[in-house]
Amino acid sequence: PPQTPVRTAMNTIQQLQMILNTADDKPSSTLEAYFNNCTVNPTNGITNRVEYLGQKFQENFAQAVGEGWAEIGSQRYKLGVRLYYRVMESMLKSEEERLSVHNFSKLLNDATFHGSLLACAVEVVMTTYGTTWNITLTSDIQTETDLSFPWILRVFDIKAYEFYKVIESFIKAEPTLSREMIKHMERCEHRIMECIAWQMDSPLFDILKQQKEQEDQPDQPEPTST
Amino acid sequence: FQDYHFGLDEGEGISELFDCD
Repeated sequence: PPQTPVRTAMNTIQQLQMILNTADDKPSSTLEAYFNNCTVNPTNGITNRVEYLGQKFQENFAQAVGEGWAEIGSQRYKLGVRLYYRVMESMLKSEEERLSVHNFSKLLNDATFHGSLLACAVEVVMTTYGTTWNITLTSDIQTETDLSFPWILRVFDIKAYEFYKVIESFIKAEPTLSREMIKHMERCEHRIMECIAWQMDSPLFDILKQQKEQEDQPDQPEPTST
Repeated sequence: FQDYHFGLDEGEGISELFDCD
């Protein structure tokens, strides 16, 4: 049968459910092994952050679409967390292979990395299920609320510049993403590059300033040992 | 991935982007 937009959407949802229905809500034994290999074990930081951001997500979701839909918000977040752990494991495996290192202490204790990775996973789930809701305010007034990107950045208080850093690695680490989802993530990238990363509170300006200062300094002699 | 433009250099990954190399 011909692919209609509804059929495509249903297929994408079924595919995501198939992958995540059997996935863990908590770090797998492989992830735990990576955490145990770290100089500073990141487990508590990671699980506390998942809990805290979950509360923020569910509050904001219910506020946006109505308290009656809070359970749906909870289900969406749960799927996002499963995808987050799945992609994290895949990323670490490929980094281990590429760099031949087993200790990812700095990366796994970086709050901006985790916040951005989790935001990316939740964005994929939210986009899969659709992010536009019609809310009835009174019996005859309806309004549309939009939970699509960059909504998740505001909810998690993530800088677009940090979110941008994880997109490409996320796509590489999750080969089951549909073509439509990759296009969506690419559109998020473009919006960040063209607009959001240049807003007043972006860390990009400090980074550019630091880069300029480094370039302006006379060449430093090489350190004797590294 | 056919239409996606990859920005990372070859041999570069998430570790470099978060200054972990």
